[in-house]
Amino acid sequence: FQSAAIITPSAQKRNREARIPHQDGQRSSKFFRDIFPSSHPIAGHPKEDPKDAIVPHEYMLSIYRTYSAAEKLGLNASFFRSSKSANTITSFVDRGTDNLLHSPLRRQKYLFDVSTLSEKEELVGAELRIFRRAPGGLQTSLQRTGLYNIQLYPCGSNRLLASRSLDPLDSTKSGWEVLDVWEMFKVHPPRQQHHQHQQLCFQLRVTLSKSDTEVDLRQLGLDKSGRSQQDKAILVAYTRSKKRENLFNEMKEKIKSQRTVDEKEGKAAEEVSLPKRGVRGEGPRRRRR
Amino acid sequence: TALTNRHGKRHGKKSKTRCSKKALHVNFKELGWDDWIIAPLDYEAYHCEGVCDFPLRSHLEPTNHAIIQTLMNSMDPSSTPPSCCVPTKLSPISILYIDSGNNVVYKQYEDMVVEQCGCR
Repeated sequence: FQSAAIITPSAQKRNREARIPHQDGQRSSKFFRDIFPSSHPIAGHPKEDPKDAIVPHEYMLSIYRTYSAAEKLGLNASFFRSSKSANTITSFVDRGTDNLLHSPLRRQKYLFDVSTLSEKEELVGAELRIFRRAPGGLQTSLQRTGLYNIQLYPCGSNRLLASRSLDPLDSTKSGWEVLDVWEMFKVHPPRQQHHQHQQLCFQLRVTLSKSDTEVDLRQLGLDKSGRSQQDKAILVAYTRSKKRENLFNEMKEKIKSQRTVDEKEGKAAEEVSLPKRGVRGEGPRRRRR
Repeated sequence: TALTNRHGKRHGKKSKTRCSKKALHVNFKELGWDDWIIAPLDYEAYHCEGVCDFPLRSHLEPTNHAIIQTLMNSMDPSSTPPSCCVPTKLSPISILYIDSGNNVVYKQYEDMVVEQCGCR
């Protein structure tokens, strides 16, 4: 992500203050807190499991901040190279977990549900962003020369999708690795496992550049255990719609999906509360309308 | 009082304001949309208000039809309504929201802010 932020002097000052490191080294932005106060309904009630609370990644917040500032200056956000002329940028959060069968961790899978990606919109770019944590105590074994080679494959295929090199010195600091996966959408359109869920699956490995030996991904901070929502990998899809977007479309989609969730929960609750049939006088109680 | 007289305001008759851009502050939180819109929580959308009376001013960029309709209305108001004061130029805003799959989406929504008003 090229820094395209248009920062006004006052924001610069604010930004400098805002970089308040968390105990676990995670940076958070006061702007994030401005628009996402703890009283915000989304932050207030995490969906189902607190772990899955919907928290925007810093990358998405910075996109919003930069492009809305550009709009205020009368610039069209889609002119920014980083937006790839997209007018919609969607982030899908990784749903995979560590493959703990293998120790050391040689492969890492990333799984994304992209079913909400509209077929009516033209895909103009896609990238996988993976947060590499600072490896911490295991550092000693890494004192070696030569680059690491990060390689990305579609799951179940050994056709190399994307790769990038990593300097051992850089690997001692945390950072985001960005891999272009647009090809994946062209060659492997999302598989329809259930007609609602379209899954995209990636597999990652890291080798030593001079030889093909695979590295334990934990040493490079690529394991997933204990990650906050904002540290999970995201698949970012850049799309462009020719047709003018109707604001209410999102609303209708939201209401529809919420209704299906409610119906499912209602049905489940009913099944639990219904007494077994067969005993006279104990039939299901008629629900008061 | 003497000063206003000199400006030619007619006494006792409330003058209708001509078609122009007015403030309209939209608060997504008050609309109850903040369960899916992350940012912005509010923004200035503006709106167009006022009369399109004869003669139409050039900055209102009337269409030929609007000129004819306004002329007809000025000659016989009961036969033809005046032309309408509407947005003639709009600009987009960026919205960060949560879609139906609970993914965070940035989208640029067209036609969200009135830049100019005119008679149509």
